[in-house]
Amino acid sequence: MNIFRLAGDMTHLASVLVLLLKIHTIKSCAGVSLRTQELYAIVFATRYLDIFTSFVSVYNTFMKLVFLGSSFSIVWYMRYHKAVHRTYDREQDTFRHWFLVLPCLVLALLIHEKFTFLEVLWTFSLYLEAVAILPQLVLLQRTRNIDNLTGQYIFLLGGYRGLYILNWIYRYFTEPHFVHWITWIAGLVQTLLYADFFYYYFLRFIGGRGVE
Amino acid sequence: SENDVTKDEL
Repeated sequence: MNIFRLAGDMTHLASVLVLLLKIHTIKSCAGVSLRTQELYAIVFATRYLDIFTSFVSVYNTFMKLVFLGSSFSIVWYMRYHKAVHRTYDREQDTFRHWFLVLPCLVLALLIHEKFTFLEVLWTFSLYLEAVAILPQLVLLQRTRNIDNLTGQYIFLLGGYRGLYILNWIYRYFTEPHFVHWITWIAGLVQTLLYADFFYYYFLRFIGGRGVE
Repeated sequence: SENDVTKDEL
């Protein structure tokens, strides 16, 4: 574990907590894409399949349970909780996210490190996570203004993988044989997709306005 | 194995 990866995990945890805070306390999911949340639930479900078979550390298992539990509960809240569901912007959240799942699965079947069931699904989760934010970014452009909590959620979610990139650079230089092109390229694509969001998000800080 | 190294990340 290095400072970049810890910062990345904490940023990811913070993003999930900010979203849970928004949904649980003010019972609102305005501006949040249910489709992105559904994709993230699939990402964690396919990435953490080894949670029961391989133990890395208490921290690792604990965080996996947190991400699994939070992503599925957010989807449940947005789908079935009456008050929260009412604030869900169904008409605007129309990105065909299932069209993202199949290409990622095909790509994982073609490009992976080992051709095993767990490894292919784990690789699939990497590819899917890279594009999972697209429905949210499309919704963002349609709903113009968003509230601060949603903006902070997206900022933290985009930042965590950026910190992971620093972690991979650090590990590449400090650990022999630490080379994982698939993880690195997927992580880079994922972070680059946030580029224009980061641009407007920082403008907001400079301009002191809401995220336009 | 070297691959297990990756799996120590979230």
